[in-house]
Amino acid sequence: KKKESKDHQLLRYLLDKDEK
Amino acid sequence: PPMDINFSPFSMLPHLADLVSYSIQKVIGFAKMIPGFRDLTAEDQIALLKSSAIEIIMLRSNQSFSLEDMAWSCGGNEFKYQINDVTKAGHSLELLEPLVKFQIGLKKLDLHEEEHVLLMGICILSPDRPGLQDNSLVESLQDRLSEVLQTYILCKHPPPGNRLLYAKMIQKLADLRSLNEEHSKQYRCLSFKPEHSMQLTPLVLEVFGNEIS
Repeated sequence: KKKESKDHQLLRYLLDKDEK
Repeated sequence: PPMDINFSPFSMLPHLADLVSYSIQKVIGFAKMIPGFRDLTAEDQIALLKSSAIEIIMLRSNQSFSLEDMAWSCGGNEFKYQINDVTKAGHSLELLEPLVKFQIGLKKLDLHEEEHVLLMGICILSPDRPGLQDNSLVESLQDRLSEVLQTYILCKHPPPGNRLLYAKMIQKLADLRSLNEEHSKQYRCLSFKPEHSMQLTPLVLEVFGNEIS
């Protein structure tokens, strides 16, 4: 849980992708 | 793949994991277009995506589901997936039977594309998902979409198809919750074994959880 909630690197990347 | 792989009980797992991984990217792209979604904190966006991803995948797969052969077609009619194929990815009938029943029921509602898209938005913006911080902001965004959907049905969906349509659509969201629960149960079982979790993609592991780490 601790590791999971801190990371989510791919999700963060995909959310920020294509944003201006 | 070598012949014997096709006979393993998990022969479809890498392929289905790829499909689901691709679908998760589509779900993220869709969520980003929902008005207000990007204004939520990153943590809340992640919480919503993690909890709704499988439901949205089940919802959007209805577009490729056919009542004639009870199968999902993928990239044209020559590639079809039936229950049997999904069992070869480690899922049991306890998930797949209600899933097909759900697909049939949803298909029979004969939704307009606008209604289908709004239903997906309402599903993503559910204020009762675990780990959410700002439930009331999510609720207000969801309320807005619900109002748009009800107005759309009233103005654009002719009878008899519009009869109790909104209520029937909301019932589908309840069905998705129990499908989600069963999927989580089966996924946990599956991902608990390293020989299976190693066949999943990093994105699938991140969204559905990695029991090993």
